[in-house]
Amino acid sequence: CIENNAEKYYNRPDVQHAMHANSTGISYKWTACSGELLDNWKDSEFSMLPTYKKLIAAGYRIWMFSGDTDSVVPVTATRFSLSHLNLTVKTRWYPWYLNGQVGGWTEVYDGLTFATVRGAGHEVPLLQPQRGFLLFQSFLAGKNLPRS
Amino acid sequence: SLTNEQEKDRIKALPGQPEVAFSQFSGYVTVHKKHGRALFYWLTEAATHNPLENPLVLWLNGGPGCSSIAYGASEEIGPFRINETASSLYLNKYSWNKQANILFLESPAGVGFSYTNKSSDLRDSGDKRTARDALTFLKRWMSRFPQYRYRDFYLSGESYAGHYVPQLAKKIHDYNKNHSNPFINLKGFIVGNAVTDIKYDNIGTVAYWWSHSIISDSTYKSIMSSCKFTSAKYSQNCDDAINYAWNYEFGEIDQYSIYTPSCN
Repeated sequence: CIENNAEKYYNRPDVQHAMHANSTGISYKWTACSGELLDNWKDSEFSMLPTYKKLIAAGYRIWMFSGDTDSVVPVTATRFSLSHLNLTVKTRWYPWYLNGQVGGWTEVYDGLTFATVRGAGHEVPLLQPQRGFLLFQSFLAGKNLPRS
Repeated sequence: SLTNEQEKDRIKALPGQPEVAFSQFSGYVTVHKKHGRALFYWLTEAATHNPLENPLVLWLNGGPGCSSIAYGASEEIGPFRINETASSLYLNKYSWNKQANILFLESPAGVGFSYTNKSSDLRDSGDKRTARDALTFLKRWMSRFPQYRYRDFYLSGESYAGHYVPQLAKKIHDYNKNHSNPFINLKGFIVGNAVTDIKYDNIGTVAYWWSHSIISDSTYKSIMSSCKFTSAKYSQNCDDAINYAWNYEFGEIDQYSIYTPSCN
């Protein structure tokens, strides 16, 4: 229910003033998700895999991660999609650790790193903030997740 | 020196906010003058001794139609959490601005504080225009914040931003190819629980439902036999099989986090 806090906070006039927000007086309340946009979404690519192929070929650093208690875009969905990129494995599947606990599992491919985050849902940093932070640190540093 | 426009966007302090040492800015960048489309951003600079040395990271939530400020900033990676009564903020110990300058963008127009003066824009949004407007936003935002031009830059996001992020990355890549000294110094991106491929995502999702005992064997079989997932439109039999699962087998769980209490 945590998003109810945001629904209250960002509709406070003093907060909007402090953030220079809603300066034109939008005719509807601020809300976390716009149903009108979602219901009327026009074009959506069937697959992002061709775009991934181009961006991997261009040499960008690409990481994908999955909170493994999410059932909306679950870890098996991402793994099954990723498997169709047919990437070469550089570092085989291993558990990564944080504070002596398995933070998740990871596999490094040529051009892409995949990692799971154990015990996290769709919003990984919400339920596993420390594991999410280590994932981000490792991504920025361009380092594989720690083996111990 | 900071541009005047930048200073106008400086947040002195948010109501109920604890004292912090990092700077924050928020405001609008127009991405389509004629339609009056403007995107709202919130920049929380790096909480380090010299933010100029830290990379810039843009965060996008998905939906489509959901706000990066509602989710990314306020309950995931931002520096503050909102208390129950929305009267004050407290610090997030694992805020990503301990490593980088984090830029939250409410995209596309119609999300959160981002708006359009042409109401029909709210009924014909899509991947293409979202990516186009996001690139326009970045170019204009970096004119307002020239200290971030040429800085190491990363994209990040989750869920339907599994579309937004690679699509924007591709747009930046193509834009940079046509410019000799590109100032948007994109180095890479990171996405979580990302919508990637309709067919394979759906097959993997149903496999997760079955392997995590959310649905029965017979429902798994009926979904897999009636759903082809080769187009965004499902057959009636497929719809019926999935609706049966949702209505009679899932139960009152939080599908986004299947082992934690659901929100009534």
